Amino acid sequence: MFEAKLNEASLLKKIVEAIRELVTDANLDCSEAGITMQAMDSSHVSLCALNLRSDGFDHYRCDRNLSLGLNLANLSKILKCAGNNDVCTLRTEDDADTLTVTFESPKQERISEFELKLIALDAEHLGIPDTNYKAQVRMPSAEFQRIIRDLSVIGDTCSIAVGKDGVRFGVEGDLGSGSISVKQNTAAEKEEERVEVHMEEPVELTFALRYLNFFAKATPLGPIVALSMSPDVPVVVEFPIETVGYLRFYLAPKIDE
Amino acid sequence: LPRQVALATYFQAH
Repeated sequence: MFEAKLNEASLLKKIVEAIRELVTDANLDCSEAGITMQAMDSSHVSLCALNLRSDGFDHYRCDRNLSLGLNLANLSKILKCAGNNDVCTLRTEDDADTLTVTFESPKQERISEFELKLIALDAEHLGIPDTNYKAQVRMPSAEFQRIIRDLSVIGDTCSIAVGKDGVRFGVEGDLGSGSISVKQNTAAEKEEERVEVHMEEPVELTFALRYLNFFAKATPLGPIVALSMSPDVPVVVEFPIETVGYLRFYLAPKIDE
Repeated sequence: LPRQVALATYFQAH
């Protein structure tokens, strides 16, 4: 059997809300090591990769590897029935065609149980090569979210340029052009307010703002976002999930003809 | 206008 218990249903809610507009259906791949998920958007331009380590759960048991095919809109409907502080348990028997989702309120006075139908999905896995990224930026996720949202009003594509002093987001549109630069700031009192740049060489790439906006929906997962870039390869936008794992998005660049 | 590249250009399906 498979059983995974999370102290806070809100974590699962945040994960599903972060990806459900990008991805319709996905396989949750469960093993002794934890839960992973990899799924592309319907245009095959971006990919999200979730990793939740088994030791990040309050209880975790997985007797044999299994893939649980889920419709994320339906999972979202069920998660709406959970209180944020409810304990959430995912459970399935071997060869079952449903996933049992249980929510228990903190004082155990309310217990909800749902059976979500599983779906058969083609498991199309992409091999993501190990990459030594030439430029990496860690910055507050709320700042990233705001920049992407603001630039989306002006244009469809955004350049991201990492230099030694910081990162510059540029946009062009019918009304004109603009940029927002965020400077390296490693002296901020709180770690989550710091902007850190690690760079072997300056990198500038261009991306569709539509997808960066989808990624920014993961902002509630944590205070930090990490961008990793190398010339002519997809950017990695990572939202670390404290003590449990991460949610990463990969986005192929736009290239000038 | 810049052209959107597909992810499969970089990552191989298996």
